[in-house]
Amino acid sequence: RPRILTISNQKGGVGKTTTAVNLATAMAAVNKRVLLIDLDPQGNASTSLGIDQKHRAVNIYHVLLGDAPLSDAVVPTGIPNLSVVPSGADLSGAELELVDIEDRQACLKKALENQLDSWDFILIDCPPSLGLLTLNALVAADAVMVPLQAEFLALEGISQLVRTIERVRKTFNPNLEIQGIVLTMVDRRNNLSEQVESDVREYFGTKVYTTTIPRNVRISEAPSHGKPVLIYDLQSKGSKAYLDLAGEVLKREQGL
Amino acid sequence: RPRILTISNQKGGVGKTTTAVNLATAMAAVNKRVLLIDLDPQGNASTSLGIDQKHRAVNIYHVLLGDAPLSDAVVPTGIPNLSVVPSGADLSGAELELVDIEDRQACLKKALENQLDSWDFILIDCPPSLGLLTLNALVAADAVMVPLQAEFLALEGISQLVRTIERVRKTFNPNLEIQGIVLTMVDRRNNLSEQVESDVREYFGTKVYTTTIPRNVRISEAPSHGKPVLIYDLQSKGSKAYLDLAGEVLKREQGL
Ligand SMILES: Nc1ncnc2c1ncn2[C@@H]1O[C@H](COP(=O)(O)OP(=O)(O)OP(=O)(O)O)[C@@H](O)[C@H]1O
Ligand SMILES: Nc1ncnc2c1ncn2[C@@H]1O[C@H](COP(=O)(O)OP(=O)(O)OP(=O)(O)O)[C@@H](O)[C@H]1O
Ligand SMILES: [Mg+2]
Ligand SMILES: [Mg+2]
Repeated sequence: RPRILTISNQKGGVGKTTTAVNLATAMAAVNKRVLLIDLDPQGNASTSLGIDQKHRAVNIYHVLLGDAPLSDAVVPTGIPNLSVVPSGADLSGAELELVDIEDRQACLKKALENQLDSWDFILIDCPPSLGLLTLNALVAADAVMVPLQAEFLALEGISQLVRTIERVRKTFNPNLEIQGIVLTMVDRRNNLSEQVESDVREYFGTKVYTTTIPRNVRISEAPSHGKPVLIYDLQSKGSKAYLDLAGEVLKREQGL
Repeated sequence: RPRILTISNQKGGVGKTTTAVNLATAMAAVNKRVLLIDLDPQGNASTSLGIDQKHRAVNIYHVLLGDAPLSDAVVPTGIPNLSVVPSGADLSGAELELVDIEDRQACLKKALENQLDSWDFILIDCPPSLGLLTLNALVAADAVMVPLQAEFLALEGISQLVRTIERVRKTFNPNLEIQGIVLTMVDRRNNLSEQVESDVREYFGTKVYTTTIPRNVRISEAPSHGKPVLIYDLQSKGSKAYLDLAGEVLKREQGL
């Protein structure tokens, strides 16, 4: 059975999609078979991997509501070992549609059961909220990776996220754990960024990865080319950081 | 009757809260009586204005669900002409609670009716989604201000936002218009940022404010002091930009 990692944080713009796409690519580069699920109605992960609209006709919305099996929605990315289940426009209405379904928090978990044999890792990119889509990801997942922007306002929301993960562990998913916290958009020249990093390491200890992701313009250029930064510019600081992160994540996974 | 401006964009981390807080402060500085409503469960606008938890006991959640009149939730900020209705922890459950209420999209509009005589402008800070909280803000508002980060992924979501505003105008709020689009975190040294700015101006024309907000570290430091950047560092490029933006917004408002 593959490991399911959800990339979650209700704070917006902290690097969830960037981490999901580039970590998935880095893991695929070291021969892990990876499926990336784009559970955000914005569809940024699908765009970042160059999936155009005509390949999103069957997508995670249909899988979530039980209208299509997972295999019908899986799309190749052209990157070896990496496939994706794209997002779709319908997904923005999904949270309201899920409300009246029994076990509404477990729709994704059910849709994925016994469908995952051909992968080693499943990564789920979440929207910036703690609504029913993110709840479905937390119930289906084995572990959570939390991207945390090295900014003051991003720090404020962490305790709400940790409380939500605790609640899901108690009521719906006893195995759920925080795999780690990754500091993103770190700028060594900026005092605030250094301050946030030291606060986070003090508070969360070894849960925080040693690897941090630097602010790097090549990372923000890559999605406009429909490519992960590892493919767009392998020599960049951003690519190196995500390869290091993949190494660290896989080491933690082996230690399980 | 005051003008109600909602600051909305479902893309996360684009500067909604930063714009709501600093624009409100700049308008208050030129003697407009301003009320800022924090409709985001994260409560970042409340924090950015130094409202501590004990002053959030009665908040926008209670007003939205009709449990308290607006006047019970209004809190002074210490800044002349500026008051705030803070967010509260309960707000994260509000979207699910609103679903079964009749006219669920109009709860905020009803709560604000006939309660606004002491203000000139009401600004509403929205969460990063197009769910029921943002929908309530769009139904209650006269106009929308859209902060747009000068990044490729932020550009992708704009058409979804414009379609949603169109839909709200047709079904719930015929007066709703886009007051303007403000480019945030603009970095003149970065090609991508320049490229996004020229694309946006070409596509949206005069809807885009002439004023742009530069990336400025003083802006991101200010919330940790519980102050808007205009109070934290009036001489900074960030403060100057928000004062310019307030001037432009007020000019457009007078032209109405
Ligand atoms: N390390 C980095 N260096 C530079 N830019 C970055 C970095 N990480 C992310 N970005 C850019 O910052 C913006 C926000 O990142 P991203 O979209 O991945 O965050 P998110 O948490 O997925 O946002 P949302 O909450 O909207 O889903 C994007 O434009 C992205 O390209
Ligand atoms: N012009 C700027 N220069 C530097 N930093 C900025 C600027 N504008 C905003 N920031 C910082 O960027 C981060 C995101 O901004 P902000 O929280 O205002 O966005 P948001 O759209 O309200 O996010 P969310 O989608 O989570 O509500 C914050 O840490 C903020 O301090
Ligand atoms: Mg994202
Ligand atoms: Mg905000």
